[in-house]
Amino acid sequence: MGRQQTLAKFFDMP
Amino acid sequence: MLEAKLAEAGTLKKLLDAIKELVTDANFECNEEGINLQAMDNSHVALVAVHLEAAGFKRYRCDRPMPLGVNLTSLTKVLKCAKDDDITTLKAADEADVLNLVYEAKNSDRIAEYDMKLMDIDSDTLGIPDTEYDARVTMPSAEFTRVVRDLSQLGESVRIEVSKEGVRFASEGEAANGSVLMKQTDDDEDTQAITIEMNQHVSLTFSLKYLVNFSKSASLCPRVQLMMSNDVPLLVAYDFGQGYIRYYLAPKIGD
Repeated sequence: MGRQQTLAKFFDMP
Repeated sequence: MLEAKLAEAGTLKKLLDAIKELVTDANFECNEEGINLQAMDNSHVALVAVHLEAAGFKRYRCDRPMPLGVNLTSLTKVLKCAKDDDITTLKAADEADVLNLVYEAKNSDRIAEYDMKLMDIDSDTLGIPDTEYDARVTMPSAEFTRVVRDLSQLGESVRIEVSKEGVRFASEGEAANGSVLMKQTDDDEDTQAITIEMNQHVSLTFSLKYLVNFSKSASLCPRVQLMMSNDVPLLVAYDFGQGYIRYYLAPKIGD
């Protein structure tokens, strides 16, 4: 059910 | 150097229980304000942030900022050697490669001392943007634990919907579907209250596996807050007197 996104899209990854 | 004396080992044990399945190694960043930890799980889907305030310790001293690289499995083992109500002191010298833990029994003369190896961990702190959330749900943490555990029996994901009606948790599985609606209660002061603050209707889907993991923090705090906006990570926040533990979870999209 649905595709899991990662936090990279939302947070400033170093 | 760091010297941090906690009234009870139990607090640290519960904290470790609440993060050790998400993260294996983490830096405990110590500074004069307290101890912080921020780490993502391997798949970069969830992030946990812990803060322990200096004022929450019986005694706290940290002369300059220092990261303590800790293997959480090892720390869990060393903490198992403490009784929950042991007074616990964490000590580390500057540039040290060991963390010293001392457990003092409350009602006897037993003093136990352990040294645990520290490790170098490359970790950069992520920038978490300040977010104005469209919905905030505050509820008893035990209720949240129960809902996510129940629904995790049925399916992998849960849709969380916040509306004027209340907050609805719904899961679809191969064999069964389920949904739990929790309505806002009238009395905000009640510890069992469910409070909903909402600017707009939100509906998001999350992996239950992670939420079940987060819900282990219920042992630290009787209340939990869920902060949500459409298409941004969920924030699950547990504020206990001495600090907080916050989890961020990226949503799932599409069907």
